Amino acid sequence: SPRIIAFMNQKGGVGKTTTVVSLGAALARAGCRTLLIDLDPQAHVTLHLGVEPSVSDDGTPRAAYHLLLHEPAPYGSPIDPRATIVHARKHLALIPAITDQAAIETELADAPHRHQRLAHAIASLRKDYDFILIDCPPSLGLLTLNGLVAAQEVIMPMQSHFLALQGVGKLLETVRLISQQLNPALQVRGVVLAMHDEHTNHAKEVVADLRGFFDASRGRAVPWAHAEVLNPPIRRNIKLAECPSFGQTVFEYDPTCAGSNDYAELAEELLTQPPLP
Amino acid sequence: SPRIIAFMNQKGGVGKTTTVVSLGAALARAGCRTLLIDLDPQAHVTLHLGVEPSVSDDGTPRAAYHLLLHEPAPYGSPIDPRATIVHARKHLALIPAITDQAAIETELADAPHRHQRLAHAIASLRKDYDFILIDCPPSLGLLTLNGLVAAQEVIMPMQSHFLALQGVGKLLETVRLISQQLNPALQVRGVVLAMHDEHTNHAKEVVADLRGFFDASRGRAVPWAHAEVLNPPIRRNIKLAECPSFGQTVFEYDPTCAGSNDYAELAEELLTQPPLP
Ligand SMILES: Nc1ncnc2c1ncn2[C@@H]1O[C@H](COP(=O)(O)OP(=O)(O)OP(=O)(O)O)[C@@H](O)[C@H]1O
Ligand SMILES: Nc1ncnc2c1ncn2[C@@H]1O[C@H](COP(=O)(O)OP(=O)(O)OP(=O)(O)O)[C@@H](O)[C@H]1O
Ligand SMILES: [Mg+2]
Ligand SMILES: [Mg+2]
Repeated sequence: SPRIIAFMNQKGGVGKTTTVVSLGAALARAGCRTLLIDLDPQAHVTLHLGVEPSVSDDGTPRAAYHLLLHEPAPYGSPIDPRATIVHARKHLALIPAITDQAAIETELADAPHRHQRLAHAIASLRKDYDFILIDCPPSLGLLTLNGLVAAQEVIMPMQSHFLALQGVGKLLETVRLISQQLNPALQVRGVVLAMHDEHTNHAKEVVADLRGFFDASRGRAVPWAHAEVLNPPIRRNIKLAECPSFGQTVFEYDPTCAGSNDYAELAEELLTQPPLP
Repeated sequence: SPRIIAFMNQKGGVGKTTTVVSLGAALARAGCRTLLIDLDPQAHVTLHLGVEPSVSDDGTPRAAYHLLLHEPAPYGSPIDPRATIVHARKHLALIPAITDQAAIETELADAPHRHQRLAHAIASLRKDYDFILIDCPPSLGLLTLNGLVAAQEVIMPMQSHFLALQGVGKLLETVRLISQQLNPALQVRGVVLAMHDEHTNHAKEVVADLRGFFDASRGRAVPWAHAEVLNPPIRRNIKLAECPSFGQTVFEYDPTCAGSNDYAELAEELLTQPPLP
């Protein structure tokens, strides 16, 4: 049965998409059958991999959008989520986003089971994958909530900056709400430090603060009781900002750069971790 | 009469707050009477300057929040916006944010003149200042729209990354809509490049793309017809990420670092620019 991980942080530009694509690519290269779900109307996972965001004009299911909006049986005819899947790379599949997806939060607002749409949609294809990674938009709206309800684990990419720490509490409270009301299985796996300036004291202090916070949460009845700062931190590396403009993963663009090394190591960490209780 | 500039970009973490605080501080140090307006429920300008976000419990006007929600005459009694102003530094005043401001978008949604609340609120105090800089949240919602309706100029901080370019079109269309429907005086002054990795080819290519786009817009009937990529780009400098944790501007924290130099130069650029037509 797969590990389903939502990558969320309502702050923008913190490395969610870069982590989903690069970690996903690393897991695929290690032989894991990996599915990426692009839940963001910006369609950056889709763009990063060089896939055309599939704008539907004939109503054919083409993207996460259709899965989320489609009326489940018995009101609508079932659609096969496999029809939306694009084979992006070897072992790396993608349910792409389309940029109309922005309207979706309004369209879904009154739908029955509006928080469970993604969970229902992927129920039948879960068994085909070892890892399902969900890229969330920078908000705590309906798209992110669908990601959190569909997932078992949450990973939060964030920067090792003072202002980034200010938002963590609110993030964790959202996860707690979801775990209490909609998805009791949901737990926080941890934080990925993205764009890490490894030689600065500031970054080290922020990391120490975060680790201290998680250590103090052990044994509490909270969904982050087993959360960690994941290793390694992902160092700032211009190759990671460049490769999306070529529609390439960092491993295709520069397999020996720091970005490739760090994400390969992070994949290794994920593969060797004990399961969350 | 003051220059009123909104700093907007719906993408998160691109340097809006850092630019408002650092540019504001630079202008104040050059002797300009400068007012900063913190429109973001994250209250990061307020935090950065070491000001307590003023949570009101007795209804006394204390923050941008109260200005925006207050019923203007004749329905409500007029409140003096000066009552919300905090003197943060010499020549540097602040209308702080409070973190309940997040609810404001819902509260304001049905209010009369809901896009003009900020413009009305600052009408009487404009003459006290040379510069009014408005920090917008990372969204195109009601708070940002209030910022755009109150302003004469828009500056967009952004990163010199491929993915950052993808959002520029939408940003400019929003400004165009506002200038057509709500604020005909609104024009785009330009882009501030934040967290600029000056030695990489990628950054240079992104800057060239942006400049080419603006050059091609000269003479068109669009609010960015006179927009530029402002100089200098603001180099990535860890001091800019560190100083907020001490409640200090970068000039107080390290007056000779690259961050201080670049923002001082940017202030100089703003002071010597010809007015927008
Ligand atoms: N380790 C890194 N080194 C250098 N640049 C990076 C790194 N990680 C991400 N970037 C760049 O920083 C920018 C923001 O990253 P990314 O798009 O992954 O963040 P995000 O959290 O998904 O943003 P959004 O909230 O807009 O979805 C992108 O231009 C990306 O290419
Ligand atoms: N030139 C720079 N060099 C290094 N760090 C920077 C620089 N500019 C900003 N930062 C840091 O990057 C992070 C994001 O910057 P900032 O908060 O100014 O962006 P923002 O656009 O206001 O974000 P938000 O959308 O959340 O309001 C902060 O931690 C800030 O301290
Ligand atoms: Mg993203
Ligand atoms: Mg900000």
